[in-house]
Amino acid sequence: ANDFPIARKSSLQRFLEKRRDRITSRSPYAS
Amino acid sequence: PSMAVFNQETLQQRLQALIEGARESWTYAIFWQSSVDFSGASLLGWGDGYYKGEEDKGKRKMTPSSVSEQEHRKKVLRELNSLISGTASSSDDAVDEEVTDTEWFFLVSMTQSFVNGAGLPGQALFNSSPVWVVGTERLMSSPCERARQAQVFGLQTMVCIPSANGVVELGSTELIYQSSDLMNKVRVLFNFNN
Repeated sequence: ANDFPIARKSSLQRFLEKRRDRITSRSPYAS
Repeated sequence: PSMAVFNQETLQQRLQALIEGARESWTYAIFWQSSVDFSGASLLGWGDGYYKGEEDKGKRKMTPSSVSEQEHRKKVLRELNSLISGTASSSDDAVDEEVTDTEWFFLVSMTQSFVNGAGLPGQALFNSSPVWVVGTERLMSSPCERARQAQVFGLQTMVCIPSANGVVELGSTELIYQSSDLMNKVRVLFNFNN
């Protein structure tokens, strides 16, 4: 993770946010 | 009527449009951006990517050997999450969910680049010709490291289509055979004027 290129941070951020959304929507507790 | 201007925002929208508008089930799309390094050699590096995921996500059974691999992936993801959020540790439950093979392959792709002619994306750019590899056997026996890596992570189809400024790569966990419709879409969506 320390070697992750700074220039890719926006792509990484988007990926992590969408992943969180996908996981949350799969949760049985999701509204 | 004018051609699109290349920028990060429209790039993401184009990748999304390409995947979400396709009849086939693509797992991800990446735009490898062409540039020139300090020595004057041409290089393909990460431009942007759109990850959709696969239909059977989460159904795969964990094998004992993949438990330690999962721990490693989760650890890296926690660190990356901290890098983004700016906090030392994360209490985000989503980070501790299983990191699928295709998620990991996509994530690792962000750190990769290809010199002219190397790898499937480099080959497509160098020959100005699309590369379409379908099936586990063909991916596994490819001289390109990226194709073999894709097969290891469960992908069954990998396509690289050259365009202005770079190469569009698509991957799927399903078998998808060559389609002129997809190539036409790439030509329209990624025909930048700068």
